[in-house]
Amino acid sequence: HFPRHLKWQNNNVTFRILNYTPDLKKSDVDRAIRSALNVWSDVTPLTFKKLHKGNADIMISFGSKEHGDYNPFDGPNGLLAHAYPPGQGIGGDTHFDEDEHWTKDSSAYNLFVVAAHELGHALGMSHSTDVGALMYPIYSYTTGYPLSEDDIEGIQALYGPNPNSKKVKPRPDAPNKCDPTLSFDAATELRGETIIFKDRFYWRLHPQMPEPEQTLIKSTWPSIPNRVDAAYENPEKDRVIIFSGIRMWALNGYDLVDGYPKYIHKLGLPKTIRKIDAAVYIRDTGKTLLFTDEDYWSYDEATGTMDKGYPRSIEDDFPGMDDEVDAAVYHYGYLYFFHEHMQYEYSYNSRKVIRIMRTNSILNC
Amino acid sequence: LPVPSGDKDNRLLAEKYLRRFYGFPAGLQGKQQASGVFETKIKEMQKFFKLEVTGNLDDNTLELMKLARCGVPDIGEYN
Repeated sequence: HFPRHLKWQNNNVTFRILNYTPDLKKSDVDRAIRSALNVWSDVTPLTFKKLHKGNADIMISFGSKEHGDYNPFDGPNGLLAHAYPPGQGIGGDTHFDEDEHWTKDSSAYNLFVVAAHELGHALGMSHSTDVGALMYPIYSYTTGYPLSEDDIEGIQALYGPNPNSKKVKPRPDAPNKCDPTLSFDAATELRGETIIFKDRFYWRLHPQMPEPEQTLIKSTWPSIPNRVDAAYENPEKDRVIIFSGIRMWALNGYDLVDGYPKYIHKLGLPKTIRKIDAAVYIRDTGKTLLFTDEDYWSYDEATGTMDKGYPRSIEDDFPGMDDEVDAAVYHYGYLYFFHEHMQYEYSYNSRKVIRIMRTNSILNC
Repeated sequence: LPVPSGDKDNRLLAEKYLRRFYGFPAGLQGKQQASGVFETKIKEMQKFFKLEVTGNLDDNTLELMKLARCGVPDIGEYN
């Protein structure tokens, strides 16, 4: 919240759109602003009435550089928009930088996403430190329901819940890396870094970065689903393969490779396999192991075929691993299996688990 | 040694960012005081974005400063 928890004293708030960006049809701008207001009215008693003349609580306009409030914009990119906390005069007013390109999709800055964030300010919300919250200050294109639990908690602390509340499915807050019960969805190397996927986010570990960096998957790869099941790197081909459901994507560095997604069955998996739990490339053998439930498969990267005689039992071939695997990485002859909140260091040579640690010890917790 | 121009640009970008979003005081102050305040504000920004809190203008911090974002300050005085 802003200092003194600034808010509108009256739940019936008025708004007016003073001018329009030429980037979108007038009706598209109207719809984006209305949808953005509905995001907040769905979870509070607030109602928004549109005025076509005179002074409204929230005056909405598009302007570039110095646009009348001595708080100039900066041309393309950088600052996208700003808004003022509830109050008289300029209070609640919301300004969009006309030097940006405004769109209805992810091809440039999505007006709905930015408007929903700015109108949060106009209603009394300040910035959130939760990277998955709508009120996080950095732009990222997201689809689906925009509010996180953090956002809803914040706005309802000011105005209370919507008495006729619609069932909304808020986004869970960003996972806390030092939560002792933390489990991983997937893990892979990527050109010397380690990428760990959890929920809608991924952590990026770099040898020179003691602090893992948490980012929304979609802010880096908008076309990849919000949830990753497994991932592995084949350093010889400089490719990272990401699995989600029955589809897979390939990355070259951080760039998506054309021609994906493809079906995982192209690897030679039977149609009955609908999800891969974990995947890891074993540099010494040139094989990629794919774990599904209690079994695993061996894919020969050189021939592009699945080895014969699979699936085999994880428990039989990896003594000490008698449960499913969430994620796996391979370092210098050691396989690290992650399952729920524990990780198992498995020695390939001595064919046994030689150490057990907490899953998030890899995140310096 | 004279500061290489790239570093100087980054420093100016950082000062402008901190002035806009973290209340870094405008105008020149004593050299020592300026660097102390600069480091303090960098730490505030790193803490907010859950970066490693070093007080230094490292690559990650600079990279984040260049991302598209909202113009409302993150903390401090709301103008």
